[in-house]
Amino acid sequence: GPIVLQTYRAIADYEKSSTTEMALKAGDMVDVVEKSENGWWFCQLKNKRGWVPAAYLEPMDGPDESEEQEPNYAGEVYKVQKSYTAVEEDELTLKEGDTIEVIHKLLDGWWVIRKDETTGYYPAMYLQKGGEVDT
Amino acid sequence: TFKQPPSNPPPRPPPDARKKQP
Repeated sequence: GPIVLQTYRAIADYEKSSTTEMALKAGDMVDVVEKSENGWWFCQLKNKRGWVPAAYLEPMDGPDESEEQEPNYAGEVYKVQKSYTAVEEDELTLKEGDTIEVIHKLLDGWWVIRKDETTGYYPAMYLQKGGEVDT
Repeated sequence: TFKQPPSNPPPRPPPDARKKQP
């Protein structure tokens, strides 16, 4: 059958920072073609196509609760694939090779993770599944 | 086939336009 694309509305203006992205104006209605786990969604708007941050989109058909996983407080072990230095207060700074636990996989690509006793946000695209918890 | 997503993390949600809760 035909593929029915989900329509989302831009909640704020977005300036693109690379060629494969698509700029948005608040209120733009986009069709989502592909949802990447890392928080970039491939969208189309009229004759334009490109990647858009999921955090800038809200669903037209009510809340997206069905898609978002519940937090898993037990944690799921991941390894840090790429270092990142926190910019916001609620983010974590980690080094490549660190082992952490993912507690909540958010659709915007910023996952809640735990390292030792500290929790914070970290980019999902810099994490790789698997590994042993450091003790 | 689509191009690969950008290699940088997406921006955090816009501060003054949080997703509305129902």
